[in-house]
Amino acid sequence: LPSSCDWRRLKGIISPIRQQENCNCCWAMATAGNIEALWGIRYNQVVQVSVQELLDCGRCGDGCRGGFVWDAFITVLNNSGLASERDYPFQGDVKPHKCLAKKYKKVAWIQDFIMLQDNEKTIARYLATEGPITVTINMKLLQQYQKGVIKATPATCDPQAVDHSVLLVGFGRSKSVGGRRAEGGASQPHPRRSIPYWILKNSWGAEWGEEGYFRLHRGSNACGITKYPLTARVDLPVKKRPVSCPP
Amino acid sequence: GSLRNKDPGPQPLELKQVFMLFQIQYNRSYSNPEEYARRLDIFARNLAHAQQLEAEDLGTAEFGVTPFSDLTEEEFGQLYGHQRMAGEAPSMGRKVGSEESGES
Repeated sequence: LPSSCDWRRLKGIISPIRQQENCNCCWAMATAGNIEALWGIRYNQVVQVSVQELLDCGRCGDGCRGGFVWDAFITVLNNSGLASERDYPFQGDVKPHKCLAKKYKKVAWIQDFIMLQDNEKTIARYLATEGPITVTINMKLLQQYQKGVIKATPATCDPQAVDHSVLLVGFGRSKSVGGRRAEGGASQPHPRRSIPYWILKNSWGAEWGEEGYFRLHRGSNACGITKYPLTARVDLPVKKRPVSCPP
Repeated sequence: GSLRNKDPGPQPLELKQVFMLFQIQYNRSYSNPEEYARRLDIFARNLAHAQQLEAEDLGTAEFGVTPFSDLTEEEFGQLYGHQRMAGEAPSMGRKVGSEESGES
């Protein structure tokens, strides 16, 4: 397991930050990001897939009122892939009876999808060797978040009450030697330390957080990050080639 | 005393000034004075909560004004979470082939 991994550093793997606006479609945007990244890693092709197709063609109807990552993957399997974002652009609302899946050419498809073990080391290993993973977290602390590494406890962020899906794109350890209080010097200095973290891609626009991303503490199941780690498989396991996540 | 004539230096912004800056930055307007007052109250509570998080947090995270600072926690959850998760999530941990799962 490498000490750090950041798929953003490999060009063409992580698509631009999306903006879900008034549509509760984080689950569809996280899924789209997962497929785009895996497609880029496996086939060296930059694709942006249609989130709107996931919303319009989902079996559960109005995808702007919420959904699950696993339902998005089932939609991709049922439709034999996804059209491009350019052909079938995001509208921010849903026309459940207007599924246009058959109208456009598919630009990416998946073989199946899996849920990983609820273990942060397993998740890190899979992330580093296979690619980005969708996770579903409790988003409570994100409402006031600006930047830095969030270190939550079950009391401040219930790991069972997960309600927001995002894409896990990397991990690392903070280089700052000392916590925020030590850096600011406003109160008692903390002992020197580095904090292990996850890097997550959100779907609230690039203006939010750390240019659309945020970091969560790694190793404490912060905000329930291990509850639903799901990822597509874009290739048959037997054909797998080793990939390398840039440090 | 002699201190009275000294320049007090930069003063912290009043809550309403901070709220006005928030409205400008995130292009927010409210339909009537009652709604404005309600949002200002929510904004103040959220700022206080952000300060509390800063005090409690053991990481390096900074909390403060965000695009969601005029929303209650419930509104934020409804607008940006996935509501279907609010109910009981389906069982995903069941082993394939176990007695519980029935047919494959």
